[in-house]
Amino acid sequence: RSRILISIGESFGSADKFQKINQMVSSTDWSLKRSLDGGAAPKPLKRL
Amino acid sequence: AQECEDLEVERQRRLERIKHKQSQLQELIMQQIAFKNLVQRNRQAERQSKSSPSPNTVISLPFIIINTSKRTVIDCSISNDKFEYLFNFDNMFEIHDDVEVLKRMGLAFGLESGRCNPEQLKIARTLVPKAMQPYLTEMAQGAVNQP
Amino acid sequence: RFQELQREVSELTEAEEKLDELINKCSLQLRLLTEDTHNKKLGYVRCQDLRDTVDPPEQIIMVIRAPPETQMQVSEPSEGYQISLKSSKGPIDVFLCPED
Repeated sequence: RSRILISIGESFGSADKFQKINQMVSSTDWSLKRSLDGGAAPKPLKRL
Repeated sequence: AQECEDLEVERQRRLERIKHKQSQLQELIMQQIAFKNLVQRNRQAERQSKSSPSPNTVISLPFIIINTSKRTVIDCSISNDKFEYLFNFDNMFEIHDDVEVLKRMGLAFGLESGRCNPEQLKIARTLVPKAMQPYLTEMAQGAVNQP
Repeated sequence: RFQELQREVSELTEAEEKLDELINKCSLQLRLLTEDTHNKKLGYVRCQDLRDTVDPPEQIIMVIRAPPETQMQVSEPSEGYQISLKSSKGPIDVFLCPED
């Protein structure tokens, strides 16, 4: 399982420190993955 | 020959470091311009409306945003003291910081992508110290090193 | 060739030192700029600004305002994605950007 840890809360940090996270997330699109493997729909999570 | 070899390696290493530091400096210049433009824009808006916006309608820096499709189900757990949060997403999302938002708002005059027109470049030059101006011109012409 | 390389490396050393100086100067200016009281008050965006920066605009936009050094961890558990936030310097504010 991949995992990325960063520090937030300051403005104007290094350039686009979220690039790796966005790449990791977009590389495995869960809805696509779910439809591909025909997995059961996720357990009904309460909406935020 | 060996000494030449070592110097060649040293030269390559320095070139790499200089390239990285140039992109770091370009990023700092863009952030300075974006922040000054944001302050300028808000000051003008408040002057025109002769009032400050109510606190719950604005988002002060620093912040980050997470955007995701409307279909995404987000499960959120929060500790009582709000020091800890846990989110579970069942779909893709993107995370961006405030600097990225300011750039997307056009407040860095498109310098991040080398699309800064002469008019904007003239204004941008007034927003940074003289020593930084050569870097500005380079960025406006598209010589932006990706960090 | 050796002398040529020596000359080049010393020029690069000078260029790097100049860059270090500019980076330090620019970082200090940016910190003074963002910490200035007036600028702090005017350093904000509106929800509409955020909506204008996401494509497509009708997405869920979650805003997180956290104290410095808050740890964010993004992990890929068995199903979906998990984001955990852990602050040691104060409460974290999270809210959704209204759609209208």
